[in-house]
Amino acid sequence: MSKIAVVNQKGGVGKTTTVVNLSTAFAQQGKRVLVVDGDSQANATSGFGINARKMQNLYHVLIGEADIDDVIVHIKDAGVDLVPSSPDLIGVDAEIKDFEHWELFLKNALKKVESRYDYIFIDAPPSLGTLTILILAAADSVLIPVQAEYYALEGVAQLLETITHVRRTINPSLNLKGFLITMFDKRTKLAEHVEEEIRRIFPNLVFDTVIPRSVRLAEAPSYGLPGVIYDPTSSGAKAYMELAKEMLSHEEEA
Amino acid sequence: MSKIAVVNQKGGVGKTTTVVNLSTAFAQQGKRVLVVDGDSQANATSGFGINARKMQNLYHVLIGEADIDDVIVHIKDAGVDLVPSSPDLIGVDAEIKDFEHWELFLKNALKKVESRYDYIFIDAPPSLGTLTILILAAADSVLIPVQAEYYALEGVAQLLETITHVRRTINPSLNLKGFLITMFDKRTKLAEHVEEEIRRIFPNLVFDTVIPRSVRLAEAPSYGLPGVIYDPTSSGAKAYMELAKEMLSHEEEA
Ligand SMILES: Nc1ncnc2c1ncn2[C@@H]1O[C@H](COP(=O)(O)OP(=O)(O)OP(=O)(O)O)[C@@H](O)[C@H]1O
Ligand SMILES: Nc1ncnc2c1ncn2[C@@H]1O[C@H](COP(=O)(O)OP(=O)(O)OP(=O)(O)O)[C@@H](O)[C@H]1O
Ligand SMILES: [Mg+2]
Ligand SMILES: [Mg+2]
Repeated sequence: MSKIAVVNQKGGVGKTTTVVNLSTAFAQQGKRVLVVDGDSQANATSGFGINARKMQNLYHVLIGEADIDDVIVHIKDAGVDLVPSSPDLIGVDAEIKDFEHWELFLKNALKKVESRYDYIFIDAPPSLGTLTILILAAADSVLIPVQAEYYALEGVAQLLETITHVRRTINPSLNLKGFLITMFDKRTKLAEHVEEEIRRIFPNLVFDTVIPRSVRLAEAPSYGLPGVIYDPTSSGAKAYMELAKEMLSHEEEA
Repeated sequence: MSKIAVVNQKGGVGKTTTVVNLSTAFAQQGKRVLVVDGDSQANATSGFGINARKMQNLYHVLIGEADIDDVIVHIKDAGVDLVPSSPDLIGVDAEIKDFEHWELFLKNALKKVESRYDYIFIDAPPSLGTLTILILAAADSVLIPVQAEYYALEGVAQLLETITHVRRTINPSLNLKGFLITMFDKRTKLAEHVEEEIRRIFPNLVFDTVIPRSVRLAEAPSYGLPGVIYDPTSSGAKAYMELAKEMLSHEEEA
């Protein structure tokens, strides 16, 4: 059982697109998969075609008003289960910060269901605040999407510091799964430069698979479907399927 | 004197790119301009070629350790002044939340210098937390960049609710400057659909000028220059210059 947090405080780098498509690709490989939407924007929830505004969701689980089993939704097209989110989550900060060990609320909630899954993917918001700390405390490993653009490299040092801090204080088993290069536009020199830079700074920590910029991935959420279901022949969908195979072959080796 | 906050909790929609290029385009039109980098990622700061890690910055102003005059840096290429930021800002939440009227700390700091400027542009982080509240409390108006993509429309209702809340409680004069469509890729139908949708839902609130996807804008920060300086002939740079003219013609009419 492996719990993978997909985190990067830089906005718009493909965290949600990675969670929605990679989790579905793992399910297509026969794995039992749970997705947790840890962002108040609830983009992963709508990326699977769910509107959780009127349903109980992760917010109610974190404040103790609902059991995680009560909120899990099965997504038939993708073959995954989902803990949905909603804008309610914006208020979670104020609700839980005064409790002792609030950082472990998500980890403890997942304990009740994790034995039923092979993989749990957790989508994080674009910040290093309360929700991201809860997510890093609950996960075994972190996958960091990095857009092949200049600003994307800037925040990585800060993110690694936060991961180290969480590992040292609340989650000693947290490790780095790897960096995933996303939205790679082969027409531009900028993308090539950034990829070379990332592979130079973090040798052996960057996945071989690179996700290309592919408009079909951006269109899929408007149909409430992962790209790997909406258009499995697209370059973006194929790349996420490749990534799932690459990650699973690493696991078999380990 | 006009204080414009550039805000959207959706990540990667072009907030920083808009602040860096639009402020410079206003300066090129002869206006006296101050830029405030309100994001702990400090992308606007590095977008102007400044590394503020070892300098005093907005963080020190907000916690009362430095005067805003002491941290302002003049950016010669762009012809603007800058209040830089750094990762220190991540800690501002914990430092100021217990003070009464913490929401007005930025507004009060700007009072000391605003008479020297015609326009102040404030870059916000991808969240609706403390920094964004400080920024909305300090501004007269809000410019909302919206990427021409599906997820970008999802969060707008939440953002408008937050703006209305700030207007009702701490800043009655806050109004909406408009929506700016960014990263428009004319090769895709998705972008056209999203633009039609935004103009349909918010008639008269969307700028005529649309910012196209333009790799020169993404390359510029690696040279520490705004796109309008790095390559003024590029489609992205021209669009920001057009936008400045469009906004200034509105002001003259008003
Ligand atoms: N490989 C890709 N090719 C084309 N578009 C993509 C790709 N990956 C993501 N997108 C689009 O780019 C935008 C940003 O992606 P996404 O929302 O997944 O990023 P994020 O990191 O989750 O953003 P946030 O920081 O707001 O949570 C979305 O509109 C998405 O549809
Ligand atoms: N019109 C454009 N054409 C091409 N690339 C762009 C354009 N606008 C912005 N970019 C690039 O897209 C990425 C996201 O833009 P930017 O960082 O300005 O967004 P942001 O909303 O400030 O992100 P964050 O939510 O992290 O603060 C950056 O790498 C930037 O260089
Ligand atoms: Mg996301
Ligand atoms: Mg930004």
